[in-house]
Amino acid sequence: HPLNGAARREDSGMELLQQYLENYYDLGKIVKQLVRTPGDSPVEKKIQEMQKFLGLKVTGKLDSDTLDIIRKPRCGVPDVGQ
Amino acid sequence: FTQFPGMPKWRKNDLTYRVVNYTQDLSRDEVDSAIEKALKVWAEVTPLTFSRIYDGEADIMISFAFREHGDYIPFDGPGNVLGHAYAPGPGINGDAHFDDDELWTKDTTGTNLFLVAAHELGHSLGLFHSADPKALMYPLYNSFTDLARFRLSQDDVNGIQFLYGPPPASPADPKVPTEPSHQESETPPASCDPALSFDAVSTLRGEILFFKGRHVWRKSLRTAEPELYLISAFWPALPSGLDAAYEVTSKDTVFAFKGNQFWAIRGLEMQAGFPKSIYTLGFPATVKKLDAAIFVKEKKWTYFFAEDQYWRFDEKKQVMEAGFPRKISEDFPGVEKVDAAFEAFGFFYFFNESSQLEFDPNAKKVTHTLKSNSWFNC
Repeated sequence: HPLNGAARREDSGMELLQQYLENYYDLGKIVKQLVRTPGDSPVEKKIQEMQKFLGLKVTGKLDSDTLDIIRKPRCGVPDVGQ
Repeated sequence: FTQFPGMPKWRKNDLTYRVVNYTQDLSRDEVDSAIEKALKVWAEVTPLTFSRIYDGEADIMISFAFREHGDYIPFDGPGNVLGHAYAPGPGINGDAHFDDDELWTKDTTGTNLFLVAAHELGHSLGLFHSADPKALMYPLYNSFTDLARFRLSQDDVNGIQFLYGPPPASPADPKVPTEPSHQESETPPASCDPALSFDAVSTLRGEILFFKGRHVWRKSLRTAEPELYLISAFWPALPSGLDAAYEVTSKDTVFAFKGNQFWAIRGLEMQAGFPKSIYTLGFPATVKKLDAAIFVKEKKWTYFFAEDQYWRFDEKKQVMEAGFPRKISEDFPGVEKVDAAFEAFGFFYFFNESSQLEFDPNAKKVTHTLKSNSWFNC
C-alpha cells in the first residue's frame, strides 16, 4: 500500500514541522488547526520565515530540503524572538 | 548576528563558570578541556576572561541533564536538541545545559562537546542565533566542522565584539606602539575611498591580503569583490596596525611585522616561537620599524623597505645580504617611499598613501601608476 505509506510519511513530516515551528519559530498553538490551510496562512509564513533564516529556498512548503533540515541536530534556543 | 531581545550582556568582563556535573561519555578531563577550549574561543576576541569556581553560584553554570531537568524546557532524548543556554543575567541566566541523551565525544564520531559548548556559551554571553550558515551561532550542528582548523566566523566575531568590543592590545613589548591611531578606528574602512592607503599587503595561498588598522581585505583573483574582515577573526594574536607583511610561498608562511617584532602565520595558525625581534634578521639598531616587504619567488629573496632605504634578505641562507641598505630610488627608479608592497605576475606593486606603482623589475622602471585600491574593482 505505497500510497498509504506516503501519506503517513507526509503526516509525520507535517507534525514534525509544526512542532519545529512551535519550538523555534514562535508558532502559537492557536494556528495549530490551520496547518493544512493552503495559501497565505500563518503556518506558510512561518515556514517561509524558517526557510529564509536557515538559508533554504523559500517556498513556504514542506519540501524535502526543509524536512531534512528540521531533522538535523540543533540548539534548543529558538531562532526567533521569544 | 543578533542579540537576545533587550540585548542582555554581562556588565563585567571577569566572568566565573562552574562545571556542575559530568557526562559519562567522556572523562572529566575531556569535559573540562572542551569547556575551557570553548570559552577560549570567545575570550580570544573579546576583553572577557573566565575563571573556574568549584562551589557556589557562578555566572555560567554548566551541566548535563536528561529530559525534564528543572527549567521547564525538557530535553528530547537522543538527537534533535543537543543543548540550550540562557542569556546573561542572574540565576539561571547565563547557564548552559547539555542533553546527556546525546553521545558526547571529543571528535565528530558522536556529538562534539567543544562545538556545542562553544555555541551554547555564545548564548551565555548574549548572542542569539545567526542566520549565517558559516557562523558558530547558526542553530544547526555541523558535524563536518574541521576541528583542527576551527575558527569563529566573521559574523560571530562581529556579534560578540558588538557586545563587548575587541580584546585589549597585546602587552607583549612596551616598544610596540599601542596607542590607538586613526588607522585603528572602530569603523571599517571603505574599500572604494579614493584616499585609501594600506598598512601592509601580502599574498596568502593565492589570495592578496590588504591590511589596514584592525581590518584586512581578502581578495581572490577569482572574485571581483574583496571581503573585509577583522584581523583578529583569523589571527587573534596578531596586532592591528601592521607595518609590513610578506609571504614566503616556498615555506607557506606569511611574516607580519609591527615595530621591532615579527610574527609567522601559516594559513590560520600562528607559528610557535614568535614574535621575534627584527634584529634577529640582521637589521641595525637604527631601524625601529619596517615600511614594507616583498618576497621575490624566483630568486628566493626578500626586499625590506624602511624610510628611503631597502635591504635584501636571502631566504635560503637566512642572512641579510652584504652591501645593503641601499637607496630605494637608486635601484627602483620612480619609487621613493613605500607603505606596502607585494609581487604579482612578475611585477612589483608599491603602495604609497593612496597611490600605487606597478614596477617591472626586469626593465627597472615604473610601468603604471594606479590608485591604491585598484584591486578592489571600485
